Amino acid sequence: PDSPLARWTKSLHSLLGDQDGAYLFRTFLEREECVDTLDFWFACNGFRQMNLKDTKTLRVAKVIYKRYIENNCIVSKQLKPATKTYIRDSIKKQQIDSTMFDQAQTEIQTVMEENAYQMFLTSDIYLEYV
Amino acid sequence: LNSDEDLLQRCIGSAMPKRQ
Repeated sequence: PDSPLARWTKSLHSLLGDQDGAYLFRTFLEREECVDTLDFWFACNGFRQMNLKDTKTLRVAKVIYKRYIENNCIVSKQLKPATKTYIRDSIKKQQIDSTMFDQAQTEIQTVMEENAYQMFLTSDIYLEYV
Repeated sequence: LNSDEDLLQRCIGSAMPKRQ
């Protein structure tokens, strides 16, 4: 009853918590040319686990900002302007906080839940796997 | 080697689910 496949359809969160599910969803997003949204989502989780005393953490925050937020990529397009400004200012002031990407991650997650996740569950790649 | 891309990939990789 609680097979991986049953979990995948339960929620996006359960899909992304399962290794095979996450990789299959990533393959789907690569095909749809919006894999950046998923990589950003995982980067936010990875960032949250980093040690704030480590000098690498500020660098990683800057890299995430440059890669996904500053430019006009799909992640940036799906974020609210205020959210992007908040992150930009935090980095400028070097005020790094574990939760600084939380709002952005939530916004991206909501879009994924409403669009890509629903499309994935009816996609060939998913049905073939099933 | 600690390029920006390496750092980012390591950050993403650290959050990917491990095999259950």
